[in-house]
Amino acid sequence: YIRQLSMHTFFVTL
Amino acid sequence: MFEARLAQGSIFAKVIEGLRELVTEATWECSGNGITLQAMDSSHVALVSLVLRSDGFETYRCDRNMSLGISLTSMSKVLKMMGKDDTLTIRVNDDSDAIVLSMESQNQEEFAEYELRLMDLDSEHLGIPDTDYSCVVKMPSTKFSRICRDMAILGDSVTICSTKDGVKFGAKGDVGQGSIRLNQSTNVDKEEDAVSIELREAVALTFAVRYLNMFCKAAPLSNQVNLSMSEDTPLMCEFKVGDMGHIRFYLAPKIED
Repeated sequence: YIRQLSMHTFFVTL
Repeated sequence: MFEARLAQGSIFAKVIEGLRELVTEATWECSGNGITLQAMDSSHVALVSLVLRSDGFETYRCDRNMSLGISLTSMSKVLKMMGKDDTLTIRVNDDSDAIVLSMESQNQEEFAEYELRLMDLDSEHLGIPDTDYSCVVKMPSTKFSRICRDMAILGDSVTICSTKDGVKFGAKGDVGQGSIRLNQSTNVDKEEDAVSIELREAVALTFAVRYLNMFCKAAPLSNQVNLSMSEDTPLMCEFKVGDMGHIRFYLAPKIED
């Protein structure tokens, strides 16, 4: 199964 | 007051066409340095970051910093009314809740002006870390567009494998599987036709091809695209906007569980 990661996994909200 | 004039209005139209499939509305940040925009798609899988520096405009005036919430869908429709050689001026008057787009034909015989209402948008701003990517692939943007279109026929995901010799795009799905391998160019007449790979470490990453195809809407802006990759890091897909700035798309990878 291939899971799509989110932008929030890598970049933090300022 | 904010006012920016672009002799080649078509460049701005291409920027909007490049963004509007991924994000339908976004907040433009205008300052003395230029215009920037950062936005995510609705599912927070991809992010776009646009920079248009003030010195790239024929005239540029920004008396105070402004955040302009704009419907890119509406702006795209308005910009379709622009002639291909028209000059474009973007203006926001003080205390106004609208952005004015003025288009002037090259022979100065036709002058059109449209107003778009500004929107109050809740926008989330993310910090994008400076990254030393393991691999940067530079290739013709038309070639990248064609590969992404072709890969979408085979499956939802495309795996990009890059080594020092070349880069391979592969997809598999219910109908079958396939891959395209590009070798690093050794001898090209025109730099814009070249495929070049700067590599510190080989990478293999999987991405949703649907987003890559959305990024390719920005391909008409630039002959070349840069794909910057590191393991377990979002892809950065960059198109230059002339010598005035860039559009950078970031895409979170897919992982096998």
